[in-house]
Amino acid sequence: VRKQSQLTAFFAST
Amino acid sequence: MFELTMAKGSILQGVLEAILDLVNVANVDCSSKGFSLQALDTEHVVFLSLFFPSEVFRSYRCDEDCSMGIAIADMVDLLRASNDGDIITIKVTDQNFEDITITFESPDKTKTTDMDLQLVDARSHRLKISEWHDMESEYQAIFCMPSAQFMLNCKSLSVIDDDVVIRVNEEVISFSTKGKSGCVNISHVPNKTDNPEKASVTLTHMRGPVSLTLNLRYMKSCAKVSTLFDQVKIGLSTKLPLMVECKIAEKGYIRYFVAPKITE
Repeated sequence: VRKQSQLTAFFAST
Repeated sequence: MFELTMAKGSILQGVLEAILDLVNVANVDCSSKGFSLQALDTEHVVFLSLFFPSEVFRSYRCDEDCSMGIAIADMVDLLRASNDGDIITIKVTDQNFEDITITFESPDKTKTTDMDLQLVDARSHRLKISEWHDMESEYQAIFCMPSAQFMLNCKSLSVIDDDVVIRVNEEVISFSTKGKSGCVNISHVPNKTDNPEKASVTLTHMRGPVSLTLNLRYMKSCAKVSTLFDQVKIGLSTKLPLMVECKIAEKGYIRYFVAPKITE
């Protein structure tokens, strides 16, 4: 199953 | 004090119009070097970072760095009320840091319209991302293509399915999708040069084959902005979001970072 990832998996939030 | 002026229909206005389908609120940072904006879509899939250097504006002045949250949709609505030929001024004074003033001046200078737009809190729309020159080397493949071609690819594929698989290797750059009604595969044989020609697809960096799956809804939004420019640059990495970039003048840029779809 393909799932949409989120940017928080790549970048930290401030 | 911060003040910039631009003609109606200038590139900043066009870009703000084009990002509206993803972004409502944005962080704007102004310095003596130029105007930068960061925004995150509500689903946290796309991060937009743009920088317009001061020289792209008709006039630009920023005495002290400032940072503000702007309701972009409201701002675009106000800008749409300007008339052809108007000169648009966006201004923040030091005394009042609660709103920005937008002014339209008619070409014959006989009519002026002043509007105040309240600033908003947009701090939750920030992400900590590295400087681009540190990130660029992390991308396994970077290619450039005419932005009209990029838009056409996204449109053709979205007839079949919601997702696109972008694959890059030394020989071919392909955009493909598979749906209930069939499949589409668009392949480009890239040029390999550091100096891409405007009309061709060029592989500028290659550190190994890579492929990513992305939702076409977001890709179409990136393509919409890119059509304001001749060329679009696309970076793929298995460790970073897809990057879509358009250059503005010498030092300016619009960059989209799009989180891919992952197999679970």
